[in-house]
Amino acid sequence: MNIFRLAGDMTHLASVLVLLLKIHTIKSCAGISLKTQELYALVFATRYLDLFTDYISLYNTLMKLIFLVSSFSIVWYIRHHKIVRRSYDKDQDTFRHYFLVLPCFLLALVINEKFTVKEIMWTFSLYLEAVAILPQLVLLQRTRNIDNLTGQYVFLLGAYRSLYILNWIYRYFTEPHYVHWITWISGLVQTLLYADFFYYYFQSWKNNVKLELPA
Amino acid sequence: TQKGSSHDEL
Repeated sequence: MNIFRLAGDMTHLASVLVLLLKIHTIKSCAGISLKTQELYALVFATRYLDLFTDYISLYNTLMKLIFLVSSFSIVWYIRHHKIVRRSYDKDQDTFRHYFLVLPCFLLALVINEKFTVKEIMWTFSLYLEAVAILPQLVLLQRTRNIDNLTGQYVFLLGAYRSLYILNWIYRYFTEPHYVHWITWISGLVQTLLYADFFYYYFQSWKNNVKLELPA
Repeated sequence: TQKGSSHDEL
């Protein structure tokens, strides 16, 4: 475990906590894409199948459980909570899941490191995570006006991805046989998707004005 | 998961 990896995991954790906190305290999920949250729940459910087969460390197991429980709780809140679900803007959040899920699954069947169920699910989760933020970014573009917590949520997710890239560079130079093209390319694609959002986030931060995306 | 594998990542 290196410092970039730990910092990456912590910003990832913070992003989830910010979102849960927003939903739990304000009792609102305005500006949050349910589609993205459902895709993340699917990402974790398919990636962490190794919870049943491999033990890596207590840290690893705990973090996996936290991400699984939190992602499914967020989906539950938006879909079923008596008050929260009323703030969900269904008409704006129109991205279709299968546009992302299907190509990712087919790609995982073709491009993977090993043709086994566990490995294909793991690869699928990497591809899906790379694009799972798209419904959220589309929703942000549509509503344009973003509250602070939603902005911070997306910012923290982007920070997590950037730190993971530094982690890979560090591991490449310090660990033998650490070459993982599938992980790197899907991770890079994922990080690049945030580039546009980051640009406007920093602009608004620098000028000390509320974050607003151009139409 | 042996050293050098990215499967220990979250």
